[in-house]
Amino acid sequence: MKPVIVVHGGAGKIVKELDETYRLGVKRAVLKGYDVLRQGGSALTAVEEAVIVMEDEPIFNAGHGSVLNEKGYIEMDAIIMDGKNLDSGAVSAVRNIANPIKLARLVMEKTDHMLLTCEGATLFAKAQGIPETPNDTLITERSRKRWMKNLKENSNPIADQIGLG
Amino acid sequence: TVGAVAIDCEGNMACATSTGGLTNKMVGRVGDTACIGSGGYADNNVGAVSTTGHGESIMKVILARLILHYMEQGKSPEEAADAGLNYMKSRVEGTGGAIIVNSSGDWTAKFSTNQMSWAAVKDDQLHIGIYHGE
Repeated sequence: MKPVIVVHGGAGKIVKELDETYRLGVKRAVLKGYDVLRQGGSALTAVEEAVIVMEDEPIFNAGHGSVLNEKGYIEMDAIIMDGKNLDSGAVSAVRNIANPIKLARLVMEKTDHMLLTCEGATLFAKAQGIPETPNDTLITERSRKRWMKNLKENSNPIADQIGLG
Repeated sequence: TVGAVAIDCEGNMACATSTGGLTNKMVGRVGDTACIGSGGYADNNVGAVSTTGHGESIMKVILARLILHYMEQGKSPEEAADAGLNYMKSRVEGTGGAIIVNSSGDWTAKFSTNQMSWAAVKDDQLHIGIYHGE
């Protein structure tokens, strides 16, 4: 079987000036994942590695660069699934970690559960030795400005962002 | 939101999706990403899907699993993605996108929004796009 990998960086609005940054981001991610596959690695590790690249790239809304909630901090969600045996792991509303996808994989591999949320996910991350990443270091200036703009406009964030990832 | 789907040399498939959610979202709001079948699904017998878009709409139609259901009925990844995204648009007025690979290694990146950044590699060939038609 010839390996194949596809990645996406979200379906939200892309500012034309950042077009190239998005292209470079998804390119780096897909090549990282493909490298894993070319060396005989599993699809599971390939998708995890690809997503980690994008979580670490501030242009994308995941990990470092995530958008802020109404209170001004980051809550992140992630899921991973293995098509071989339908195993899956997920985390939701998790805070203060850099790579939620790594935690999702640990939920899949180290627990009998499918989804850990909020404080439970944070406690599990600590128990698994995942280093705490302060919220401020995950927040980008772009995310903060967008959050403040929404606050000032007193807009309805859900209605205003229909279709955005 | 970011995501990935892949098939490896042994024919095993996987998906992964990660997100910060909606800007200024309510504390505790969880969208589609963490929900199996909505933000992603992988089954070696059919394919792997990762989705992005308006989370509440994706959850209402369980988009990733819906797309795989269409593939089980014989549709190609591209046809299944179109069918799933069209269903979401017509039933709940939601837009978004999906990346898919099937057990034959066929893949697609489709979206009903104006843009979605994506990239793919098959046969050592790199493909990248953002806008419709790329």
